[in-house]
Amino acid sequence: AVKTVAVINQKGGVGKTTSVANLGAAIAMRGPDVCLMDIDPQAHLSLHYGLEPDETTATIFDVLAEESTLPNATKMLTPNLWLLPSTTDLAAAESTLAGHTQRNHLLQKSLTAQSLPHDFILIDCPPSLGLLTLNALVAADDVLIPLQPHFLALQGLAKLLETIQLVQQRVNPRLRVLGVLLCMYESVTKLGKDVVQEVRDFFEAARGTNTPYADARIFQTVIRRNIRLAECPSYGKTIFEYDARSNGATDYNALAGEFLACYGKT
Amino acid sequence: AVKTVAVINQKGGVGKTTSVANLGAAIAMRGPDVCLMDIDPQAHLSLHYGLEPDETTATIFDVLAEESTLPNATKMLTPNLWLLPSTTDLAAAESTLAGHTQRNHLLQKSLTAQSLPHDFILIDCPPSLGLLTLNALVAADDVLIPLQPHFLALQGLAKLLETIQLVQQRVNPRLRVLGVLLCMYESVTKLGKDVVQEVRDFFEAARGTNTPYADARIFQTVIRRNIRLAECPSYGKTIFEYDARSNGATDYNALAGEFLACYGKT
Ligand SMILES: Nc1ncnc2c1ncn2[C@@H]1O[C@H](COP(=O)(O)OP(=O)(O)OP(=O)(O)O)[C@@H](O)[C@H]1O
Ligand SMILES: Nc1ncnc2c1ncn2[C@@H]1O[C@H](COP(=O)(O)OP(=O)(O)OP(=O)(O)O)[C@@H](O)[C@H]1O
Ligand SMILES: [Mg+2]
Ligand SMILES: [Mg+2]
Repeated sequence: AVKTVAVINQKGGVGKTTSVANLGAAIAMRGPDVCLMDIDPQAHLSLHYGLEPDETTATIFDVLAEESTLPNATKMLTPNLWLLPSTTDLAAAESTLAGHTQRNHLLQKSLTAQSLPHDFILIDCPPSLGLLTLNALVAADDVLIPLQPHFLALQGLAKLLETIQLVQQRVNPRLRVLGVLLCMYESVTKLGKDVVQEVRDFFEAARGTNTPYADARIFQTVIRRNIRLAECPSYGKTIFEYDARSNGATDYNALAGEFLACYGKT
Repeated sequence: AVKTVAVINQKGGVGKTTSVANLGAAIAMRGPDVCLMDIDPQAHLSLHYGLEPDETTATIFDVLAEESTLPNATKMLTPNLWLLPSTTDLAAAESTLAGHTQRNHLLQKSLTAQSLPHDFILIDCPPSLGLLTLNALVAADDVLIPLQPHFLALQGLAKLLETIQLVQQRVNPRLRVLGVLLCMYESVTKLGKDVVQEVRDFFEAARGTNTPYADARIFQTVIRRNIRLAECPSYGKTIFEYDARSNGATDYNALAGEFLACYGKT
């Protein structure tokens, strides 16, 4: 059965898009079939793969508006890597879809409408806890939380975990937090170490509780700050295509191994 | 008359909050009376100043819901620096206020309801182009756009300028773009130079046109990447209180001089 992982953090600029783009590619390189979904109106994941949807392209907007289906709108990038593109028109979705009675279940409905050929689905979310992110939480099995080890980025974590718990209790009982991924990590800063300790303490205290984050971890793999990760999207390439020997490529490849191990795969 | 400047960029994590917090303080240090407004549900600007609103505190949410007024909800930090705090409850504002007939004009109405004692108002916006950011665009005289010199951050600029032009044409004819502020700048990267050149070319091409960005500039002052800027919010301090000799303090102080010169002040 397909595993759907929502990559979420309402704090902006913490590495969500960069992680979906490069972790997705790294998993696909090891064999599994991966579908990347861009549900951010900025459409940066689509851009990262060099896709700029035009009028004729079906996007996530058409799927949520029930005018297209997932298989119809999903593009094949390589034989086992797929992308459901976004569009800046999606910004209007919050208001156009807000009146729909099942507005938070639209993505879930499209996912369950037919059986999908993928092993993993990774969803790139916008920096907010609004309608689009709620759709991802309702549809997902697991949540991966990219975090920049900065004070402001840490502040939203409790609110995010609270929101995840609400969705798990009311709508999606299988939802759980897979873990926190440290991005743009600079090991020399004391700030980085302090933030990591706070997150570690938080999860230790949650062990054995009845929360969706009781088994959450901080991934051992840390994504180091590496300018090559910021350069590759301007060429429409993943870090592996752009600079396979960079720290960015090493880190996201190591993360793919650790991610797959969570599901008993290699 | 008070000058209201909205600090906006729908791209997340580009330095909006850090700029409002530190530019605001730097302007106040030179004499003018400054009010900082936090309209982001993350409430990071409030946090940056060590304020965590509780149930009893009036916030921007009460002002927009017309249950409180600006003078009532604004807190004095120093004799000429004020803060209108936000709250995470503001996240619900998008849906609770969405039905209001003048939903995009609520901030404007609260600003014009009485004469305010301030010389400048700086508004920290969330990373989106939704209801809260539209309220800031309707209420503002000028827009300051923080930009991280990265490819993904550059992509949203055209969409942001398009939105500003729409608001100027339909609702707020006085709205104009003051300029783009380069944040987290690392001079050694080629990516930084390329992005700067693209923005410069864009504004050169707009000279003499009838757009709100025809006179926009890239601020000569560049905010260099400086870990002290990421550390100071954890102490509830501005960069000037935390480390007055850091690059961050030097850069935001220089920016205050350049900002005030735009208004014929020193
Ligand atoms: N490890 C890294 N080292 C250096 N730069 C990085 C790294 N990860 C991401 N970046 C860059 O930092 C910026 C923010 O990353 P990204 O856009 O992936 O974050 P995001 O959480 O998706 O942002 P948003 O909240 O706007 O969706 C981008 O310009 C990206 O290229
Ligand atoms: N010049 C700088 N050098 C180093 N770190 C910085 C700098 N400016 C901001 N930061 C840090 O980078 C992160 C992003 O900055 P900030 O939160 O101000 O951006 P933002 O645009 O307000 O984000 P959001 O879109 O989430 O509101 C924060 O952790 C901040 O402390
Ligand atoms: Mg993103
Ligand atoms: Mg902010």
